[in-house]
Amino acid sequence: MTKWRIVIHGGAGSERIAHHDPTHEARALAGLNAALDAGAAILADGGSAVDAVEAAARVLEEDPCFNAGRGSVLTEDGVVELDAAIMDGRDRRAGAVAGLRTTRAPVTLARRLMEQGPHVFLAGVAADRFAAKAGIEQVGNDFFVLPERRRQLEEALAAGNDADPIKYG
Amino acid sequence: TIGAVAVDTHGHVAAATSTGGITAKRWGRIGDSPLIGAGTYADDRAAAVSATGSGEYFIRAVAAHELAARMRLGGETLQQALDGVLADLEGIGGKGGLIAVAPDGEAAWGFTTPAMYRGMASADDRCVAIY
Repeated sequence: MTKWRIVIHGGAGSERIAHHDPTHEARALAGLNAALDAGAAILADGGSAVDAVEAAARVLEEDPCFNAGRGSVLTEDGVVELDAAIMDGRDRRAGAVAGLRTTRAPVTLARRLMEQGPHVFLAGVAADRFAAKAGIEQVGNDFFVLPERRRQLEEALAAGNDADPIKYG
Repeated sequence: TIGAVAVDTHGHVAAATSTGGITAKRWGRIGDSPLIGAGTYADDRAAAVSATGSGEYFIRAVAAHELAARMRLGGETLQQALDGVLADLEGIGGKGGLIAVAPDGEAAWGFTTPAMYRGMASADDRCVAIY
């Protein structure tokens, strides 16, 4: 029997904490711990790696400290567009989605596509429609948008071509 | 960008990555995260990998698959393969981080940016850090 293990990341950036909120670091650490807890509980109980990575990713998508799901950065047009992928090493099945605007759980949609969809990769409004048809929760785009991300967008737009593309990634 | 890689008690690996992209992105830009082989990859013959960073470079390097290929075809260890991919990325101007696990339970990570949020848990070990 293999010793189970899970590793997570919450992004990499050009500054230690590119954030104005002094509580951000503690909240981010709590979010990472919660994601590890979610994945580790599945693995410790003999569950599958694919269940564990989906569970951990869902916790981080819901946590506004990270650039995924709620709390994502904004496009030039001031909306959130979400991308996600999941892959199972047993048989290299995979699911991927891009440009989502209303699907609350992008990684869960990717998982659903991997297991039930006829394709590997869906994009845009049609992917959101696929999610709705599959019974995956839909929300307004405002659900994902935080005031801090609007401030960061304004900062990036003001910086123009000098903006660091991964400062808040 | 967030991501997770895991190996279960049966030695099967999996990877997941999710992102909002980059601030002020235009023209329907898509980065590496949803591209199988670039930002996300899992193969029981080698490793599961999730990436974060300057996506255009990870796409060009086919980073996640490259890590697995270096192990499977090149015989490198998980950490050697991960370090090699990050070095290759730096050579073409890319920065970011990778996390990976192998079917034997080994784990590795690395990053070339000043900061990275990451955490690891196993049956007898746990750490979380913002560097």
